[in-house]
Amino acid sequence: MNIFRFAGDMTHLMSILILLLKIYATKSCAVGISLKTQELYALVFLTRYLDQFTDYVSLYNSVMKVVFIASSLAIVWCMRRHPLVRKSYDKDLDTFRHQYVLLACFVLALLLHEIFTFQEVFWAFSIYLEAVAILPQLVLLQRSGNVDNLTGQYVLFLGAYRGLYIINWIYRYFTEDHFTRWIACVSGLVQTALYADFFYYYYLSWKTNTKLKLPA
Amino acid sequence: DANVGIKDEL
Repeated sequence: MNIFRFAGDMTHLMSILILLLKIYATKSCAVGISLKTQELYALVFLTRYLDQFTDYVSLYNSVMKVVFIASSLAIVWCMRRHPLVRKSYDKDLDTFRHQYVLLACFVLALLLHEIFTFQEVFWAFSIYLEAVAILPQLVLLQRSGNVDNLTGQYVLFLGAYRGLYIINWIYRYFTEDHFTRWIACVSGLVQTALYADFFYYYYLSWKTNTKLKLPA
Repeated sequence: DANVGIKDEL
């Protein structure tokens, strides 16, 4: 465990807590949140942590896996079932066809994986899926034009988590022998690139002190 | 190598 990875996990946790805060603090409204992105993230955690019961790495690892699975399922449940939240969720705006993304990631996982076992293929699937899971959310933000600051911070923390993980991989590459996680590294780079344009507009809005607007 | 099996990252 190195400080970059720990910081990455903490910013990841923060992004999820910000989302839970937004849903409850704004009187359980889900405006500007993409349910599809939340469902994709829940699937990422469920398919990635299949080894939760077979491989024990550390208490921290096991606890964080439970926290990520529970919190992402709680957000999905809340946006689907909570009487008030589901009413404020704008499904006409959240129309990204995520089933194609699911299929593409699964086919890619069948082709590109480390070992052809059930667990490894689903692990690779979860890595690819995480890289593109933010797309429905970014599309929704572009559609709705303005970005409220909690949602903006949510995406910012998610991007920071991936950025820190890339530093963690660079650090591990130089400090550990035979550290090869090409699948996670390449996919993580793609994912962080997806955030780059959002970061750019976020930085512009912060610099010019104007409301964050994404070009439609 | 050992690294492949165990996924020690979240």
